[in-house]
Amino acid sequence: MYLKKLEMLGFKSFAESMVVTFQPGITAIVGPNGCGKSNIVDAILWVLGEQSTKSLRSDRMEDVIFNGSETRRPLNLSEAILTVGDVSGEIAGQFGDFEEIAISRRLFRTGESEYLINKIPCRLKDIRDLLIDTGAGHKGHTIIEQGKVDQLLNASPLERRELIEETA
Amino acid sequence: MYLKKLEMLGFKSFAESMVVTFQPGITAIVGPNGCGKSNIVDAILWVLGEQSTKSLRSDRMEDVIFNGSETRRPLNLSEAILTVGDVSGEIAGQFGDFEEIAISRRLFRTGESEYLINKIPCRLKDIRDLLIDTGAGHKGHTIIEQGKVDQLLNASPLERRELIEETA
Amino acid sequence: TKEMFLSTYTALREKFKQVFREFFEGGQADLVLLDENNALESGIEIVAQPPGKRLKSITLLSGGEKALTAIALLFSSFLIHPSPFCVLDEIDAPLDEENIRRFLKVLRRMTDHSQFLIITHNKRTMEHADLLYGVTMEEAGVSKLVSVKLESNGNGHTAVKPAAI
Amino acid sequence: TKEMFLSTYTALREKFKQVFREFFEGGQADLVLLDENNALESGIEIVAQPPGKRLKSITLLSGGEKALTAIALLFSSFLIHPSPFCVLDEIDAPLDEENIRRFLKVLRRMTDHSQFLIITHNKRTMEHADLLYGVTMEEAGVSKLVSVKLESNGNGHTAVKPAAI
Ligand SMILES: Nc1ncnc2c1ncn2[C@@H]1O[C@H](COP(=O)(O)OP(=O)(O)OP(=O)(O)O)[C@@H](O)[C@H]1O
Ligand SMILES: Nc1ncnc2c1ncn2[C@@H]1O[C@H](COP(=O)(O)OP(=O)(O)OP(=O)(O)O)[C@@H](O)[C@H]1O
Ligand SMILES: [Mg+2]
Ligand SMILES: [Mg+2]
Repeated sequence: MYLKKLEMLGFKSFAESMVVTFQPGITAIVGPNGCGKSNIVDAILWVLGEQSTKSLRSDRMEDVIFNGSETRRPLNLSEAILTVGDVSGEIAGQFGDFEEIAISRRLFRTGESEYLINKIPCRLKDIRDLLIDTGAGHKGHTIIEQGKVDQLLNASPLERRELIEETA
Repeated sequence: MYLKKLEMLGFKSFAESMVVTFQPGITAIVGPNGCGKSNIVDAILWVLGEQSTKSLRSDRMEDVIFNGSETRRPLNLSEAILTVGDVSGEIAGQFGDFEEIAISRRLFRTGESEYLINKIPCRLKDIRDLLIDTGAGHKGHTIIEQGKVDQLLNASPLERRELIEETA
Repeated sequence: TKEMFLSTYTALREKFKQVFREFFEGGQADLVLLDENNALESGIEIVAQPPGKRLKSITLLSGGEKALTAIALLFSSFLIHPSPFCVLDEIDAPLDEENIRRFLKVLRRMTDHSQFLIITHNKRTMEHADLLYGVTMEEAGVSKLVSVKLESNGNGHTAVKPAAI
Repeated sequence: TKEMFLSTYTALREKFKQVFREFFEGGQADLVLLDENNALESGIEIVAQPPGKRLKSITLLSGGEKALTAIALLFSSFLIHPSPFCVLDEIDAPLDEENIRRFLKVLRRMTDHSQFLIITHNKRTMEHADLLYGVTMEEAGVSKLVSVKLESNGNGHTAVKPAAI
């Protein structure tokens, strides 16, 4: 399977709808400090089911919703949609016949969450199971967040073992 | 006071005698990973009386002596000499009349240490007192080691307080 | 189970030794179980010896050597169980030019298996990308994505410019 | 003593607010005693708000914003009690070009008081040095110091070259 695109609206600093279209090979994201690059990484983690606010660099899950700037009011909804292609044959269960899969996650400021696969409402668990089937569930080495390398280096031998077990 | 030069022989990767001559303003040190730049910082910490092997990135104090390479045998002595100028009037006690001060520290693989100020043997305490008089003793913000900034950022509020007390 | 862990651990060790030697063009490295008799719970130590130097715990290496060794371990894990995509956020930050060149060489090989999204400030890494996006915050606090390209601006520096629309 | 700590702490807070605003060209930052009634033992929190963004604990900022905020605090401490010299080991590593420019501007002012030794991989920082040394390890495991200078090598990159003997 491969990533086709990531759409964000209201996720952290992405107050306006933005689409990252992926290609095979290496896609690089550049820009000044604080402009939102790591927020894109957070969006991918989040849409794939991340529940640890710490991993998302937030105090509470509500913090991932655009919380306003000097010129804009906070938004009430954060949405991210990750579209992956070429999944046929890799996925068990009800989504196994699709060629392309759009994974959506929404969080309302009221605290309500919605999860959808190809616009069909589902549970968070369904999204996480999907990723395990496609081999993208090995979170340990699939997404290396900023500072993760330092963490591995400064870890105690036991913490390091946990990190290694996660990856392999 | 200002730094005039730093001489190293047998300190960590400086197997041969090397001299860094300082000037007013900004001196920059560059080079590939692992070539010895941070070792120069360690040499300055060490000659000024650092006793924490952890701060010197070592397991034991003996580790600061050149411990051999593919082409060279280990050495038995590590020596660093820091020459500082324009100290007249800033220093109390017996060294107060000198214009220039050369601070030496030696460590023998036997475990013996020697400390000298202008070739006069002295105690480690004398070296440390010297630095306090000249205001270079505020170790907290005088020497910012590689990774110290991350340490300040990842510290707990109480650890951070200790770091701040050290600096100011 | 103990067998599962040991077989993955052994594969990881072997791959790590290879990738390390490729990154450092020599030298050696290994993973060490601190308590061999308690493989299922023991802590793990990383030891490394860049070419011409002494074998030591990873914490005693230079800033860049540590980072490159840790990346070797993460890439080894990836090569054993490749995921279809991989996201790397500024992992090239502590590396010098030569190490970035070697890192990019291994990265390019890994794109046979998978798609990579890499966040970077480094010009060499940008030059190696197949597709380049810039993120800006012209309006304070609001991120915007643009397509960008690299241009030499004549005074010894390469600059990132918005691509023509 | 409580008076001594509070007077230094207050001076540090004020200086930190200034230096932060200079580094970020706006915004605000502060130090916060977690337990105001126990000033002598309370932990200290750092809060910062880059221009156009929300005030938050330093841990929630971006990689580069965190580093620049921490450097602002260290420089503030230095400006209150300047030491005759100061050694900085690769503190510019996480900063982008614009932030390095601002960092170097403040660094240049601080050289009125003191001498600086800065270890760096960054070309802009090298360009600002009054004196430049290179460290090499031609013989594996053995460090050698050389004088170096910067040269544009024509393909959009600046290279570090040994200075003529
Ligand atoms: N919910 C939110 N609403 C608005 N802005 C947010 C929200 N969450 C985070 N931000 C802002 O996003 C910015 C962080 O962006 P990010 O971490 O992606 O930066 P970056 O581009 O990775 O920078 P660096 O190069 O320094 O790592 C911060 O300034 C933060 O204030
Ligand atoms: N006692 C010693 N004898 C010989 N070599 C040593 C000794 N102690 C440390 N070294 C070597 O010095 C090297 C570290 O150098 P240093 O930390 O100064 O690198 P650096 O130039 O700062 O690199 P980076 O850019 O990666 O931070 C290590 O490879 C280490 O093995
Ligand atoms: Mg970032
Ligand atoms: Mg270093």
